[in-house]
Amino acid sequence: ILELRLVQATLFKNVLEAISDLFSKANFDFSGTGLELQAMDTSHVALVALLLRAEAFNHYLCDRDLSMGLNLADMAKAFRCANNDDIITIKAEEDWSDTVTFTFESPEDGEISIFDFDFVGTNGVPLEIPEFPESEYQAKVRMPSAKFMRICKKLSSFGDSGDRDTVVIISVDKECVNFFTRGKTGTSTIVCRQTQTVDKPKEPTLIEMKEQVSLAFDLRYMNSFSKGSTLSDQVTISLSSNLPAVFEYKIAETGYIRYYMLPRIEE
Amino acid sequence: PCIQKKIMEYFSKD
Repeated sequence: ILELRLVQATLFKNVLEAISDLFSKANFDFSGTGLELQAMDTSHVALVALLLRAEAFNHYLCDRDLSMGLNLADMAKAFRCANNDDIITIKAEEDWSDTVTFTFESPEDGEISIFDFDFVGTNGVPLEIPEFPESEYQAKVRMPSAKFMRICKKLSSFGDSGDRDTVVIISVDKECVNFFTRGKTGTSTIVCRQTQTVDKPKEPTLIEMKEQVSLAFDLRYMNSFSKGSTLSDQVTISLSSNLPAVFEYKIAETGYIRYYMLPRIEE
Repeated sequence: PCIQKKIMEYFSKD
């Protein structure tokens, strides 16, 4: 049996906000340690991996590992009806009914909404994600997630975001990280300097650079990755010219959401 | 033109 409870729907609403834009369905793995979610976009270019440890839940009972594919668009619709302070209960039996039940209860007026989701096939996930060694990454940038989202929005409004092939070039040297894109009639470059600790900003931009790196990524995917800001104030971008880039948002002390994508390479 | 490789080339089936 699987029975979980969150006394605030906010966390799950934010999770769906962070993934339902780019991913249409996901594999949910419930085990004794918590929830591991994985999804890949239809073109198999991006992968998202989410971990929510059991401690993230106010009540967590999972006496047997249970894996299920769920449609994220349907879930996002259900969660849009939920208020942030609704109590969510997630239940699944092993009665081979291949459904999971989400219950939202409003603490004010006790109104209850019940949604049953049928399991669906998941296109190719879960995959085994190796922990790539730190040494493989030429640069890592940690910055406020709101700042990253703002940059992606600016570049999308300037770049020809209608054009499926608009790329953003992320370049890192020891002082700053640059975001560059080419529009129809010009180019746009946004330079973020590494903040000195003396500035004591509430959210620093920090750069760890082994060697300079400059990589091109699809701007549409960058935009979708920046939605992880619903779950964390900071994003860490790990860049390597021969490994998938990782955009990681730590979720308090209970988990993380990581988006993976390969840089575009010259033919 | 630059090409976009699939993520599955780096992550194997569970």
